[in-house]
Amino acid sequence: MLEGKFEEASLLKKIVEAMKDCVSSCNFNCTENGISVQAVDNSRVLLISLLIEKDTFEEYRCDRNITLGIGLGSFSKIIGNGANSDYLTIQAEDDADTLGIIFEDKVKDKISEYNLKLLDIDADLLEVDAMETDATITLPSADFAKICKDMKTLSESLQITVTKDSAKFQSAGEIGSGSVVIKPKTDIDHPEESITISLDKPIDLSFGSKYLSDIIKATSLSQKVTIKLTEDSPGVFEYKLPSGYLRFYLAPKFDE
Amino acid sequence: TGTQGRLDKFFVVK
Repeated sequence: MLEGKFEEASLLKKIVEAMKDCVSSCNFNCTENGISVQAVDNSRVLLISLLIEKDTFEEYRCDRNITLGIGLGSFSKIIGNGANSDYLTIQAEDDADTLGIIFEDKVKDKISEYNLKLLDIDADLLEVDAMETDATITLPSADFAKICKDMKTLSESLQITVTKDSAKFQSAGEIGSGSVVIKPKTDIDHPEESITISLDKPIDLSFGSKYLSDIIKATSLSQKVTIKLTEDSPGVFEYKLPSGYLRFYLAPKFDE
Repeated sequence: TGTQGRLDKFFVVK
């Protein structure tokens, strides 16, 4: 049996909102250590890797490994029925064909229960764990979201170049061109505003703006985003959870 | 503005 209780429904809401426009359905793999998901979008350009560790939950138990096939649009509708501050418990029997979703209002004496029909999803898993990294940038997630939105007004591609002491984001299209350069900065009073850049090799990569638009839907999950880049390899965009992460692997564009 | 790559070019199936 699986039972996981979130202190606030808002966390699961944010996770599902960040995933549902990229993949319509995916398997949630539940073990005694927590819940993980790997899913690839239909065009096989963007991969989502989610880990919700056991410690994220107020209470967690999973007696036997369970795979829950979940339609994210339907899941989003049901979890949208709870208030952000409610306790949210997900519950499934070992051979369940539904997922129980229970909201508890912390003030009123009110409990709401829903059942989501589970799906049988056949999906392959990609080996993404052994990637090397040439450059790592950590910056405020809201800043990264604004850069992606601003550059998307110019072009369907965003070029990222990283040198020893700066990262440059630039786009060029029919109406013109633009660029944003960021440099490392330590803000002691507001550590969430700090920017770090570490570099083994200079980077010059281009990514599709429409996929970046999907990635930045995770902005509300974390104040920071970490971008790991390697020449001629997918970019990794990581939003940390209180215990775990939501990562996106985005295949780069290349010149013919 | 370049050709979009696919993940299958970079990662093998587990």
